[in-house]
Amino acid sequence: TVGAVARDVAGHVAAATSTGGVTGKRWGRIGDSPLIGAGTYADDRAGAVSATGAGEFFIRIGVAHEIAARKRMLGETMLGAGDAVIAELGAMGGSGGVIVVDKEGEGGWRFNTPGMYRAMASGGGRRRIAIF
Amino acid sequence: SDWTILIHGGAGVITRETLDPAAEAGARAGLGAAVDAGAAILAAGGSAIDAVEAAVRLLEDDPHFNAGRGAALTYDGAVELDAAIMDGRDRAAGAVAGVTRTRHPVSLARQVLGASPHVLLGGAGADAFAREQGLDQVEPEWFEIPERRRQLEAMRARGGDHFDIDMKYG
Repeated sequence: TVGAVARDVAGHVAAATSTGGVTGKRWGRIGDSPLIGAGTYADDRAGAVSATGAGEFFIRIGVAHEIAARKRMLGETMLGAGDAVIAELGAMGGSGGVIVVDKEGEGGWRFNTPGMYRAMASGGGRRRIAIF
Repeated sequence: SDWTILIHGGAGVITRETLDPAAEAGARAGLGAAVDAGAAILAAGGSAIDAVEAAVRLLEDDPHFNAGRGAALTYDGAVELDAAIMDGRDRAAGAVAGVTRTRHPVSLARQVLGASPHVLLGGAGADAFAREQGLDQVEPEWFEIPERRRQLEAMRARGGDHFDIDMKYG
């Protein structure tokens, strides 16, 4: 699953996610990626999230919306909320990760797997590509 | 900073032992190209939603990642692609599920957002909407790469189902 989140110079955020699902899927199985709030979410009041991982768990938790809601209503940082939600995901037996950016432009990732293909760049000159 | 972009290309059992150097180099190059494409839009004052669509389109074309070309195959050996996009300005959203012919599913999701009153379209109807909207259509073979066929055949030979290998091949 691939995805992107961004915050532009006007302070607006957006998220996008795209996937082939899992090898050998049957019966029209759909994961979290196209379900708004599960694998993809963007709200200028909080930030944007895109997820990758075991979709059924992301759907049950509503991971992307949950992270944004914790920022908006509890005042947590997006990364702090990401920590909490990925911990909950793991406790349920799920695995995967998220990329997040908040309305102020602070971004990062959280995952509970050995690796996640990921990259970031910012207007401040930061550019990073990582896998493990 | 005044703009920020992050991308992902999947997560799972990715270790230095399971990822060969050529695949790692290819994945890193693909990630770099995608994040740079989005960054260029943002640096020029473009919108976040244009940036995320541009970045994901490149990842969909890159066979190193499980989306678009290089997508995982279904049990029957087909491709069924899903995508979503959301704009934080007004929480406008578009998504598609189980589409089979659109080269860039994220752009189809963007059309659902901008050219329909709906949020999520699925299956044959979503394919028809893509044609109606004039989005780039390809034969299903365009999405398939040999490695994905090998992974599917290995799974079927074991008599497994997709959850046996969820995070390895998904």
